[in-house]
Amino acid sequence: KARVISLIQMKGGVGKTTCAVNLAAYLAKEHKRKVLLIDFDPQTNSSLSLMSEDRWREWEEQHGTMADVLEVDHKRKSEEGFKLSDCIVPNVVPEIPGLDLIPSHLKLTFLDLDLAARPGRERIFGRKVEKVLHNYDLVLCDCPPNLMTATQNALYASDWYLVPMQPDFLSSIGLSLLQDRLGYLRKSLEFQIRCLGVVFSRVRRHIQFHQETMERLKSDKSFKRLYFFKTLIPENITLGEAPTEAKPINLYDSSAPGAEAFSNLAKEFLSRLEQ
Amino acid sequence: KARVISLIQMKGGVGKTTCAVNLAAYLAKEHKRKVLLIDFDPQTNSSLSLMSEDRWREWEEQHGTMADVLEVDHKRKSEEGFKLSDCIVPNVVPEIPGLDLIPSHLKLTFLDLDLAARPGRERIFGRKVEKVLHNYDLVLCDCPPNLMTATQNALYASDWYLVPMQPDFLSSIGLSLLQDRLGYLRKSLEFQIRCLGVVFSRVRRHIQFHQETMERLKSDKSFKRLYFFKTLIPENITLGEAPTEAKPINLYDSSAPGAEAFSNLAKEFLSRLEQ
Ligand SMILES: Nc1ncnc2c1ncn2[C@@H]1O[C@H](COP(=O)(O)OP(=O)(O)OP(=O)(O)O)[C@@H](O)[C@H]1O
Ligand SMILES: Nc1ncnc2c1ncn2[C@@H]1O[C@H](COP(=O)(O)OP(=O)(O)OP(=O)(O)O)[C@@H](O)[C@H]1O
Ligand SMILES: [Mg+2]
Ligand SMILES: [Mg+2]
Repeated sequence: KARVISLIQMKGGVGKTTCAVNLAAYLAKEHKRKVLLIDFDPQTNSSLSLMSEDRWREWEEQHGTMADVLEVDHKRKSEEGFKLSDCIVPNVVPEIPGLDLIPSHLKLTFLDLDLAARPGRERIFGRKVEKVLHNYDLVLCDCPPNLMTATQNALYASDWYLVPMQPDFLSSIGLSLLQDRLGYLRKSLEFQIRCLGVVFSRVRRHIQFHQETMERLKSDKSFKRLYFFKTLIPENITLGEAPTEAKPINLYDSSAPGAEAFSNLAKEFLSRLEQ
Repeated sequence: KARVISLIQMKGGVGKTTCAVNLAAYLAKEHKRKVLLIDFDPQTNSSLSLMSEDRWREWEEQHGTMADVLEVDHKRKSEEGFKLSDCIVPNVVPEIPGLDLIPSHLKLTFLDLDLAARPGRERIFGRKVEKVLHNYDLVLCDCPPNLMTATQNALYASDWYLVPMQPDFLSSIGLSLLQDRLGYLRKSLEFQIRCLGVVFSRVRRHIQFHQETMERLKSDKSFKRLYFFKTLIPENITLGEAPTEAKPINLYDSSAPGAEAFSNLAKEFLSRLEQ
């Protein structure tokens, strides 16, 4: 049965989507894992990093998206509920046979208010994804920059969570805030989830205060039980360009510094899971 | 009476907070305007860009924050509701006499669910800020990277909104999504708000596809009624360092490229308002 890992961080723009997409691509291509990537963000960034806008429009029209899974798109509402397997895009990137995607939809923008009165609103996804877990080794959930209903659905169904973190001042404030709010959620939703670790991303090695921030966080007593991945994802513009061609970095330019970093991250990620 | 402007963008990490804080600082210091900056984001990034964590903790304990204004912090709940003026930090930065701040609180993290069943949940802030508008020339609202209840409260009370936008592929997708979802909100909440414009931020002039993205957006027919500010905010690490000393850029290092950009933005911002 697949292990489910959510990528979460309330701070925006730190590289959650970039990590989710490229990690999934290396795990599927280089490590031959069967991976399902799930886009929980109404901005559809993971989806549009792997498929063109036209292709996404066609797929959402004919097969559906996470808006159907979370039942806020009433086009396909049926009595027994929408089947999650219907909207899985198999082999979303032809060159990477083991990578499937469930795309998102901008209708998830007001999900919290749409589902506010619904009993068990944070369990809808978990119940449905359960039915397909036996088809995969790993499920990665790309979450929006908050801890609301979409992210709660992902966390409720997850075994682990991973925290991408940019080593700058405003992002580093977010780590203790995230731990605090996750503790609150864990108590209320009673889910068992463990932290797989923190991945420093968009790192500029030559900038003094990036180094200082990483040192400070690693030596901070309140984070001593957190695992900080040794692999650092550098700021590398090629990572920002790859989505324009709907390709992960290992297809767009496997010699770029960003590509090497994700190749190392995939190895470290697997060895962390196996511990 | 003050004009109210919200800085909004669903995409995370594009520079909403950096724009809100530094624009407010230039408008108050160089242009002698009386400015109230309001932090709607549970990450408290605007607050901690202008006050230290210790000072923030002391203020939230004794005077309150936006969590009190939006009535999710029950320490200070009273019959007639919490008075917004009680939690305004006057002259938050001593060297800039005209700049006041209402700090945020991490208790806003689950605001949407806390207020979901409350009648008029998106008007709570507007009713309260109305009472202090005569004390200011401008009110700037720094919003979280979503369009949920906190942002709806800001929009409902605003005359204009400003969209910071990083000229990269994933951010540029967000502009049409934002316009679409704002249209939906405007119809449902019936607020009158106009777009003051789009400010390109975190721009790297030497990167080809930043130039291409800006050209593409400006010439896109669906955005022909949008105003694109001529001032570009460059990627400038000094802007990321200034918050470590709880100072806006005009105090931290007024000769930095980021400082010059915000000086120009403040001028263009005022002339846009006066049109
Ligand atoms: N290591 C990197 N080097 C260069 N650019 C990067 C890197 N990581 C991410 N980016 C770029 O920075 C922007 C933000 O990254 P991304 O969208 O992955 O972050 P996010 O945390 O998912 O954002 P959001 O909070 O909006 O979901 C994107 O344009 C992306 O292409
Ligand atoms: N022009 C710039 N040059 C360099 N760094 C910048 C610039 N603008 C913002 N930053 C840095 O990038 C990070 C993200 O910016 P900021 O927090 O202002 O964005 P935001 O849109 O408010 O993010 P969020 O979506 O989390 O609220 C911060 O660490 C900030 O210091
Ligand atoms: Mg993302
Ligand atoms: Mg912000």
